[in-house]
Amino acid sequence: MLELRLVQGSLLKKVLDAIKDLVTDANFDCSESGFSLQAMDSSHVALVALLLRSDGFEHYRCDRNLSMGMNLTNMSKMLKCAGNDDIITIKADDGGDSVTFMFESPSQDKVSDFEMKLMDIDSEHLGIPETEYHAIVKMPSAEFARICRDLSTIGDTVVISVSKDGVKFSTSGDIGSANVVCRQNNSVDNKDNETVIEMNEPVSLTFALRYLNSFTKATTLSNTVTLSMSKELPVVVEYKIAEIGHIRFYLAPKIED
Amino acid sequence: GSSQTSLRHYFVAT
Repeated sequence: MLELRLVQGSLLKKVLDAIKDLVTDANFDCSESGFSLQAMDSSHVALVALLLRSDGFEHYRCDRNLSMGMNLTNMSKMLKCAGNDDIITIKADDGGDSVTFMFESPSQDKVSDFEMKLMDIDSEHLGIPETEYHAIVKMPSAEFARICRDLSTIGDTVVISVSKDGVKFSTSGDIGSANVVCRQNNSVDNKDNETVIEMNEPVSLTFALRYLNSFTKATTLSNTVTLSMSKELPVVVEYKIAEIGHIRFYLAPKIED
Repeated sequence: GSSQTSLRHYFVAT
């Protein structure tokens, strides 16, 4: 038996909006520690890892580990029926073939339940090694989204270079080229507006902008985003989900032929 | 030109 009650139901709606275009079907894994998901896009270039820790739920009951295969388009359709202020409860029976989403309005005067069929998904789980990253950039998530969107009007790929001077995003295409440099700044008033660069050694990697643009759909989940990079390794683009967990996107770099 | 690598190149199935 599984019963997870999330008071801030809008978080789940936002999570689905952030991942449903990248991944079609995914297994949600439920254990004592939390509600999680790991899935790759169909071309195996990008991976999303979601964790909602059990202590972030108002009520969390998971009698045994459960993996529930869901079509994210259909799940998103159902969650769209929840109000932004609604409390969402996810319920499932062990070995059942469906999951129920229950939506309660804040004043408890409206309760809805939506039952969705589960599916068998043969998904591959990848081990992601713990890595010391050469450079970690924390910046406002809206700024990162803006840069990715702007540069994708010029080119298809972006070179992200971190040096002691800052982080540089560069692209080029048929009509020309563009560079955006963000320098480290410390905002006294608002930590969310800071750009903070931790660098052990300079790193420069090339990525497809269309994936980064897809990741930025998670911007509504967090005011800040963290980019972790090492030479010749996938970048990690992480959005913290207030008090409850994170969503991490991994993207394989492009390599010069 | 540049070519896109796969995540399978970096992460191993568990």
